[in-house]
Amino acid sequence: QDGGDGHDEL
Amino acid sequence: MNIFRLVADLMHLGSILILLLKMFTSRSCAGISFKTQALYLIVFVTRYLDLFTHFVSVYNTFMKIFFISSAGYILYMMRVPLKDTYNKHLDAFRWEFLLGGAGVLALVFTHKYTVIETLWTYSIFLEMMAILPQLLQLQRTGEAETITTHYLFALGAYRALYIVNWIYRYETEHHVDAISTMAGIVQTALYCDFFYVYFTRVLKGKRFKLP
Repeated sequence: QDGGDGHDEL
Repeated sequence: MNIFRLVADLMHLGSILILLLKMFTSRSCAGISFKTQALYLIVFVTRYLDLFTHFVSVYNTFMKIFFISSAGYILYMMRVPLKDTYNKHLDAFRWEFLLGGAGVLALVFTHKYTVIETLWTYSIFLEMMAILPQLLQLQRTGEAETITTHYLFALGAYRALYIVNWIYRYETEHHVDAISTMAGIVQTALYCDFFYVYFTRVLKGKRFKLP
């Protein structure tokens, strides 16, 4: 969840 | 999603609407840095490439499309209908350094060496510094229209609320993204001088004027 492709913020 | 991030995003959206309102009502882009606006378009395009690969929510998709298209529209307004009101001599920041510097930082700090991830990191570092041409222009002019200062305040408030959002996310989800947090703190700090003048002058009904 830290970093990687899962950016959920704008 | 939490309330701080939601309000932050709405302030960001609101800042763009204020900027468009300024351009429409005054039929002028005087006082606005084209370079800062162009940097924001690059920021949005490089950050939101995941529109095609990673679905978060309808809200998230809508906002990404809004930010990219409004940034493109603002550049069009400044270049075509309002071209004669743009003062290139006041917009003198050497933005090549920002474009290059963000590139170096992205290559050093990115979480993963994939194209999308490195461009995401690039967008974070570029956004960190994208307001500098606008702040330089403000400093050179020494004063600003009130509506322009509301635009800048909304933009700065959006950044400050993101810090609160990260603290909240750390407490509730143990979620930390070191890159966006560090860059976000630097970015918010750039607004300190502006906030001071905004609170002590503009909110008291006076004109924005640097001491």
